[in-house]
Amino acid sequence: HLAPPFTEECRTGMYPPKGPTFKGAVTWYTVDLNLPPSKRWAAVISDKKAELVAMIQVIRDLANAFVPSGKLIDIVDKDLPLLVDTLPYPFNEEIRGIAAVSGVPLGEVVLFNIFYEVFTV
Amino acid sequence: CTSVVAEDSKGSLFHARNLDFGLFMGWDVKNKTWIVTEKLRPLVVNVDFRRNNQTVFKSTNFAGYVGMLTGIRPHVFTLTMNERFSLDGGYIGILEWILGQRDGMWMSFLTRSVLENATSYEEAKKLLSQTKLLAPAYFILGGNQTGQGCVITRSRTLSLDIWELDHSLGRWYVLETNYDHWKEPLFVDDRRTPAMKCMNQTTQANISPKTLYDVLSTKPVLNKLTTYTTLMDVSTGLLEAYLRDCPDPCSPW
Repeated sequence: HLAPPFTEECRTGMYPPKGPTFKGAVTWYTVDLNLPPSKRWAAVISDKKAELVAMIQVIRDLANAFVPSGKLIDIVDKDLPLLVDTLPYPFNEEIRGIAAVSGVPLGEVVLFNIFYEVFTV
Repeated sequence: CTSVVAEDSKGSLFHARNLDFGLFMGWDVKNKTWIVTEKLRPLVVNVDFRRNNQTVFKSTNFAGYVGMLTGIRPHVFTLTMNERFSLDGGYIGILEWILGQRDGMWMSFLTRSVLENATSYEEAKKLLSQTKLLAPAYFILGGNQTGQGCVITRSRTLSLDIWELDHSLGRWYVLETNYDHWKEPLFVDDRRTPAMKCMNQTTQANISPKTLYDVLSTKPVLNKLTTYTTLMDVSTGLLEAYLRDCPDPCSPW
């Protein structure tokens, strides 16, 4: 029973969420699609800037652990910004806006946004 | 990830998911947690996408990520996406993109486009099954009418399978983790069997967003990679999301 995957009896009565498996409610934001793409995420990113920077830092640390010379992050910072020009509108402009508001290098915001394609192997 | 679309005895459709992410991306030995998963949780937000002051769609998202993994077009359809691993993975699609072959779509941009533009379950199904992608994926789609629910298994170029609700076969729910539904899951990562056991135990008569939360709270469906649980009801337009934790004893994936 304790060997992975640990399996338990079907839970009941968990709702409304509470207890040790509930870590909090999720905050609501509005994104106005009438705004220019570069402005749409400004409120979200202003609120979550510190958390975004912390998450990106973890990815930097992981990348530097794999390639201690720092060359992998150099490639992300120097080459991935070139990719943003090829991404479809309005996603490219939204990504630029997020980088501008958060102060996170553009290449690292691009990497976060293409994580899925990178990690499907 | 675990996604499920279920229809109750009255024909109402509910859609729920656990978003699991961060496998092998740094293990915190002291706290017994995945480092990236822990950093992703504070980034989870619900977003109401509005045009002309009216809701177009709603989603559970990571701040800074412009694509969609979980969303609802109220009264029309619900959509989640689960990761599908393959040697013919997204890195090949990225390489092709860099080399100038740009006829494929980035997965999360497609889901966002579908939520933003598709105006029916059938249109969403067509776009998700026929658009060329950069990476393989599972799309889990729910509609607003009886029998409208499916799992679309995608390779980068093809729709490999569309697995639908089917009353004639007694299939009142479709449930997807991260394995093709016609194959056995990896034996050390079988979240499908416990999830289906709990769905069957719940029964169609008692299925609701609340009981789906119970199913998604059962370990190992809930595991150390689970960042959030989202519950959706297409008929009311409800989207609720909750941050999750999985204290020991708990499966690492």
